[in-house]
Amino acid sequence: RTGNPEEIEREIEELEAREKEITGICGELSEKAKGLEGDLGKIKPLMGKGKCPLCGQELKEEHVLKLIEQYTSDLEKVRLKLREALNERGSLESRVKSMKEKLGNI
Amino acid sequence: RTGNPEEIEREIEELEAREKEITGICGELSEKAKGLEGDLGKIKPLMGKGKCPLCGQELKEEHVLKLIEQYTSDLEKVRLKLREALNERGSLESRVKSMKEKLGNI
Ligand SMILES: [Zn+2]
Repeated sequence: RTGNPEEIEREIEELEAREKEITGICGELSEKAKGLEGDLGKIKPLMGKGKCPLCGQELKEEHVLKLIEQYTSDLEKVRLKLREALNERGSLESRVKSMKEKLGNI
Repeated sequence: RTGNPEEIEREIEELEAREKEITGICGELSEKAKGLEGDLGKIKPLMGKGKCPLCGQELKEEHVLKLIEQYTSDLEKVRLKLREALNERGSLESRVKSMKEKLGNI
C-alpha cells in the first residue's frame, strides 16, 4: 500500500462503486427472501387439504411436503447469500472509512 | 280478503317477517356471487399456464376449461336465485304497502 494520494483516491472510488453495487444486490436478495416467505405462507396450509384450493386437483401429502422442502431450501440459500452480501458491504464501508482517514492525515 | 282490521294487521306482520327473511337471503346470495366471481378471476388466468402457481402440479388445458365451466355454471345458478329473491322482496313490499293503505282507509 503506497501512500500516494492519487492512488488512494482512485482505490476509494473503486471501493465505493462496489459498495453501491453490493447495496443493490442486498435489496434484491431481501425482496426475494420476502417473496419466498410469502409463498411458503400459502403452501404450508395446503398440508392436510385433500384438494388444491386454486386448481382443484388432488393433493397428496408427500407432494405438499416436497413443495415445503423445496421452498424452504430455496429460502435458506437466499438468506445465506444475503448474509454474505451484507458482510461484504460492512467490510467495504470500514475499508473506505480507514482509507479516508489515511488521506486526511497525509 | 276480509276487511277486518285485526286480520289485516296480522297479515301485514306475517308479510313483514317474510320480507326480513328474504332480505337476509338476498344478502347471502349476493356475497356468494361475489365469492364465485373472485374465484373465477383467479382460475381464468390459469389457462395456458403449464403448472398451478399454488400447488405446482401440471395443469392440463381441458382440466382448466372444466373448472371455468363449473364455476361459471355455479355463478349463473346463484345469480338466478338472487333475481328470484329480489323479485319476491319487491312483491312483498308492494303488498304490505297496499294493505297498509287499506288499513288507513277503514
Ligand atoms: Zn393447484
